[in-house]
Amino acid sequence: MIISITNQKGGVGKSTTAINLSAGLAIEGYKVLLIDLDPQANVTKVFINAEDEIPLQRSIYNALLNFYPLENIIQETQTKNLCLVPSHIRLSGTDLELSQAMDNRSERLKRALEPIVQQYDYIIIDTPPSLGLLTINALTASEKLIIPVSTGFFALTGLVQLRETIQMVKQTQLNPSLNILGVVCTFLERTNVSKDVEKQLRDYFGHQVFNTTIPKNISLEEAHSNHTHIFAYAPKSQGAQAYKALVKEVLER
Amino acid sequence: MIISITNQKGGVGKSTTAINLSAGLAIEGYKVLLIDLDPQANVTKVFINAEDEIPLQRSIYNALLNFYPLENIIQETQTKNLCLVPSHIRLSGTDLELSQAMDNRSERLKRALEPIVQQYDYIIIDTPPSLGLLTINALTASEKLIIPVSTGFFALTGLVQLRETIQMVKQTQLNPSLNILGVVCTFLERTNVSKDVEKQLRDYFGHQVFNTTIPKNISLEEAHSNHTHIFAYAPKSQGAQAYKALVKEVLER
Ligand SMILES: Nc1ncnc2c1ncn2[C@@H]1O[C@H](COP(=O)(O)OP(=O)(O)OP(=O)(O)O)[C@@H](O)[C@H]1O
Ligand SMILES: Nc1ncnc2c1ncn2[C@@H]1O[C@H](COP(=O)(O)OP(=O)(O)OP(=O)(O)O)[C@@H](O)[C@H]1O
Ligand SMILES: [Mg+2]
Ligand SMILES: [Mg+2]
Repeated sequence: MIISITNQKGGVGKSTTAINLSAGLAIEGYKVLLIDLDPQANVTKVFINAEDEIPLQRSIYNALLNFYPLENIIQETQTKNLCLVPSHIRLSGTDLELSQAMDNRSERLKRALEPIVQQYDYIIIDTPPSLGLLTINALTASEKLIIPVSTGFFALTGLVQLRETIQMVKQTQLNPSLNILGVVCTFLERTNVSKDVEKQLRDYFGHQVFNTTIPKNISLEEAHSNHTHIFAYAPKSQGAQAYKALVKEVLER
Repeated sequence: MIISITNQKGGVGKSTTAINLSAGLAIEGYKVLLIDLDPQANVTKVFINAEDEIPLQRSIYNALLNFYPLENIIQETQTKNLCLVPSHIRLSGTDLELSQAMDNRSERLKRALEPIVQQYDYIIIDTPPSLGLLTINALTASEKLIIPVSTGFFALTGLVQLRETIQMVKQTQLNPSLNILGVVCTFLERTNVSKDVEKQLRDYFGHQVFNTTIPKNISLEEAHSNHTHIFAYAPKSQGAQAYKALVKEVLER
């Protein structure tokens, strides 16, 4: 199954969810490929040490812009069953660089995945905070979407735009079978604003909202600066419990 | 003075800083123009009620893509001395739509501002979380930058990319006189991670880091859902005190 983690609102926990969901599925024994499609390369920076900087040719940039086989870019991580396709900052020029392309630019990622998709149980794609060509490529290549939403006025109002984009991808035949696997509340705190948002989300998305919510938990932040996922850094933390529960819910759907 | 609020990392407080800095300067009696250059239109959604949805022709989209005079797009807000140029979701297609343009795409905003720049003391530009053409337009049009940085591993690692982009804008003669007015720590909490980040920022940027830091304060979030800035919503809150101090520091620099 190919799942994109997407929301054009910045800082809602997309990368954190991509990292910990992928690791959680790998620990359960599933073969997982994690693709970093964000030029910020946050996911890449967790799994690959700064000094082993990834050259452009060994990043997703080369597969998307030069049709370089994805097979040659996939890297192993220290987590068993989890492989990574790293990103590169040059990816931020994709919309401009692909603008002259004569082929269907939105399907570049879908085409790149076709030769290797059978080798994995789950392919998880982290997307940038925008609705540009990179995110459209992720939506076109995916079967399902997971939408992290944090508790804030801007996060809620952005969902309308996201829904419209998903509809556009479905209706323009780019990917008619694309569906939302679930919406996950992140950064949940015990404030009234948080409670309000959770209630509004359940009203807006109904059963598509996961039962699992992700609390604000400093261990999730610390795991990143320790270059690993939450299950290796703080397996007993609230963050680890929450993402373990999310993994379980994803497997059930 | 034209100031862009920029950082490609998502969710670090760009829009919140653009809103409250603009309002704070307007309250001090300066004539301020606030430009929403983010397709998410978060700044626009605070100042303009949802039912008065801004048509595409009356948004920055029309000025950037069709050279429509900015003068005809500027709207008054309920805050004296503060005017707004609203955004529109269609802006998310700018990189693709401007790709065929024969002129220098990076200077569209700069050209649009020339006829009206004399009418304002401060022009504040909120930018999207990316390093695409919209942000390059903001960097090209601005004299100064304010960089909000939140306390997280990803936020810190992203600064290297941001610095490289600023250097590129300066060296390619797009805007040789662009300078950082200051870096502001946002979402500061009394945790060790927060303290570490603040120290690392002061080591990396030295005196460019504002003395003022912005604490995590729920009133800043609530002000947005109440369609106003912090000085009107909760003038005695920690958030209001912090942004008032930031306004003072910006005026002194
Ligand atoms: N539940 C949580 N509790 C505490 N910190 C969190 C949590 N989830 C994410 N974080 C931290 O918050 C910051 C934002 O999260 P993250 O980078 O995953 O969001 P994002 O949506 O991927 O951002 P962007 O839009 O920039 O890609 C990061 O520094 C991350 O470590
Ligand atoms: N100091 C603060 N304390 C509490 N909440 C805050 C603070 N600053 C911003 N917020 C809230 O955090 C969220 C993220 O802030 P904001 O949207 O301003 O960041 P941004 O950098 O503009 O995000 P994006 O990258 O999506 O444009 C918003 O919901 C905002 O209301
Ligand atoms: Mg991310
Ligand atoms: Mg913003």
